[in-house]
Amino acid sequence: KYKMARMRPLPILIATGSGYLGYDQYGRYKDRELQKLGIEVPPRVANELQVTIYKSIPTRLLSRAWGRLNQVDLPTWLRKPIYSLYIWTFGVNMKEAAVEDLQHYRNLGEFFRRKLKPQARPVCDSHCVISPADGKILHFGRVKNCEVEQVKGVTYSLETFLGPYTWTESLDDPSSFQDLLVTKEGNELFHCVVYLAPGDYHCFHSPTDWRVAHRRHFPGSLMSVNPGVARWIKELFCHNERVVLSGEWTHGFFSLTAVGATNVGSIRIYFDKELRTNNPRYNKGSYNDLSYVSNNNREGVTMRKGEHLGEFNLG
Amino acid sequence: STIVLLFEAPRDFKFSLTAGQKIHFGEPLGTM
Repeated sequence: KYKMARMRPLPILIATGSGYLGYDQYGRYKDRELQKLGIEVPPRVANELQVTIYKSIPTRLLSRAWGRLNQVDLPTWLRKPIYSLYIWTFGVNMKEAAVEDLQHYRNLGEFFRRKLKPQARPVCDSHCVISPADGKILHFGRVKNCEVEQVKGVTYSLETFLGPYTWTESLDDPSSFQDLLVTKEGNELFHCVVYLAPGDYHCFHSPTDWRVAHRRHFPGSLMSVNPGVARWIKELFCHNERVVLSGEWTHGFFSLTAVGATNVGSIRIYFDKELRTNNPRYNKGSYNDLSYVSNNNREGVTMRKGEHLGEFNLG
Repeated sequence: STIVLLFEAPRDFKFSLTAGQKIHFGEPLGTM
């Protein structure tokens, strides 16, 4: 007993940690070998314990601290080196920025919110739906059985992601949540996930001509949403802070959801002055609704394709 | 950060995308 008490916890931790890592790496090696043989291997998603441990990291606190830090105005002489390091690290293309002079940006938060030259992103006229932002296409396709794929093979529940269907009256008695959303005969439900990397332009625009009728804000975690984590944490987008805008376009139901992440904890919607994201206090699993349809505005907020819609902010 | 679009469209809607590709704001996502 005495010997056990004398043992230092550190070597035990190192031993168990490296044992676990070795086991995990061996499993990944086996998956790679199987893939080389052309055998489709389902992605290794995190188990309950790993998700709980990951969610216990105070990402909201870190995010707000990161945001505070990036609101501190930099001395003029420090701006160029700091922003040049950020540009080099994340591959930012300053030629497209509306203001190329780095001294113009007082702090990294302002630099992160930089706008682009209008001619830098021509809006495609010949297609009815466009990309709302710069980024990487993580996944896209038809929604099946109320499950949406965040990346290939890793799904999340449509109803958990959007929340209960209360933003408009439903006349008929649908067989599933997905059928609730599809309002026209012969239509299907489609989805597209765009991941914005740290160096990307972080404003987003209206992807089509539509009327935004409702906003639902889900406070939540701010786990990283980079593709590697999206492959590892199932239901990742249902854990994270997000703002769901829903309404109608020419073919029926349309929604755009902005999902926050650790370094980009705040979401702004330009026409929604009441929206406050990344607040210190929130009740787990809660959400708050706002309808843009009122007695004197039966239409909601009309958005034209390509119109400025909102932005992600640091912290 | 991430943006998720969820919308209904006629069955013959086709995405003109490849998973993993870079895309810019304003570029088309698909066609009817």
